[in-house]
Amino acid sequence: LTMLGKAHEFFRICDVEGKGFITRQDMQRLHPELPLSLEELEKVFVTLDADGNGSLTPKEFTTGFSEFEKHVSC
Amino acid sequence: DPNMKAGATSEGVLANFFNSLLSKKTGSP
Repeated sequence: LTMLGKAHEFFRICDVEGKGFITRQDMQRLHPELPLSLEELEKVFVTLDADGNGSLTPKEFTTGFSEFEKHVSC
Repeated sequence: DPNMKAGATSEGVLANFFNSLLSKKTGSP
């Protein structure tokens, strides 16, 4: 899978209702499934929400993921 | 520098988050 493909797949995991964007609530719903605390999930959300409008678009999510991929490949 | 430290922490949390999603997808712990 390409980086974009993976980012979209992860976006779908987070966007459980298929709204086309991710809210703080969606992020916190991942809490039982991921080994991260609510505080960490909040931090992830704030970090990815570049414009700070309270929702994550696929673009913001993909940008965050590509930064992570770059970091990993270095 | 507190800003740099905050940046590094966010990176760590993001890495954790995406690694967890990767594990979830592949089904490995």
